[in-house]
Order: sequence, then structure tokens, then C-alpha cells
Amino acid sequence: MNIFRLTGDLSHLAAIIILLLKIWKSRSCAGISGKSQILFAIVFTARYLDLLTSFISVYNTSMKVIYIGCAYATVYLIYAKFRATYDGNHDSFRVEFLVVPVGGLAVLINHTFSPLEILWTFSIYLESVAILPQLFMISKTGEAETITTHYLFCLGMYRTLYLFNWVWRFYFEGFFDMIAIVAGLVQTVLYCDFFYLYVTKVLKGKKLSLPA
Amino acid sequence: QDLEEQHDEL
Repeated sequence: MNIFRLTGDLSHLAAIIILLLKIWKSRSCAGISGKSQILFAIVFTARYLDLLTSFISVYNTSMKVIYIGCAYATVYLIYAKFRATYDGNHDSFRVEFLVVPVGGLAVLINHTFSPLEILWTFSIYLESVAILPQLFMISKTGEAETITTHYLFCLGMYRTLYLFNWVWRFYFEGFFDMIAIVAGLVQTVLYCDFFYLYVTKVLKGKKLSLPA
Repeated sequence: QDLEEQHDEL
């Protein structure tokens, strides 16, 4: 464990909790892509199946359980409890265009051709693009609530910090995982445009709105 | 590395 990984995990946790609280406090999931949240729930489920097969640490196990629990709670809030506020018309990204190629890629390029390993690889690839429905929704409506941008910023920071973690682990432990690194790079690049808007607008107290 | 890798990251 190094500082980048720990802050990355905490940033990830902060993102998840910010989103849950935003929906819970405002009793509304307006502006949130339910599709992205379903994809994240699939990502955690596919990746953390190793909860059943291997134990790494109390920290590792508890974070996995919290991530999975929060992901399903978020999906429940969007599609059941506050369904009336869900903006389905603007959440029109075709997720099959992500899930199908990503599934194929996981079968073709993985570390070991075994069910658990393929599911892990699938989750890594899927996570890298799971935010696209959310970004698509924002580009479609042209705006995002400030709290939603804080969520996206924490989520983007998480994988960015993991990139530093991988550099660290390569130098000090000789460890590198090409699949995680390439997917992590893709994931981080997808946030670059958003990071720019976050710094130039949201941090200066303006609402994030895109030019028409 | 082990054939059946252990993924220790989240």
C-alpha cells in the first residue's frame, strides 16, 4: 500500500458516497445516468468475485463490500425509490456498444484464460468506459449540477492516482499489470476534458454548462 | 508470477 493507492481508494469512496448523498438528500436522481451506475455495479460484481476465493486483507475485503453495497444501493435509488425523477430520455447511450466489445476483448486479451480471470479483465475494461453514458448525458443536456461535477472529479481522480500508484509499484516493487495500466490510462484520458471544465469553471464558482 | 494471479488492488 502506498499513498497514491490509498488516496485513490479514498477518492473513489468519496465519489460513491457523494453520489449516494446527493440522491438521498435531494430525493432526486436528476442528471445522473442510471446506465453508468448499472455498469459500475456490474464492474464491482465481476471484479470482486474473488471475495469468495481469496483473502488479501481486512482493508481490501471491507472496501470491496462497501463498493459493491453502495453501487447496488445507488442503482436501487435511481431505478426504484426515486424512479420518478430519473431522466431516462436523456440517458440514451447505447450500453451494448460498450459491453459487447469489452466482453470480446476480455476473452481475447487476458492474463489467464479462466472464468474468474476473464471476469476480472472484463471488469477492468468495462470500468474504463463505464462513465461514458454519464458524460454523454451531460453533453446532451449541456449542464451538470455542481454536486454531480464533484462526484465526477473524485471518480476521475481515483484512476489518475492509481496511475501514480502503478509508477510507484513498478519502481519499488517491480510490479506491473499491463491490462490495468492500459485500461487505467484510457479511463483517465476520458476525464481530461471534464477536468479542464472542472478547474476552469466549477472551482471558480460557476455552474458547469456547455456552450450550445 | 503465479498462473492464478491474485489481484490485490481495488
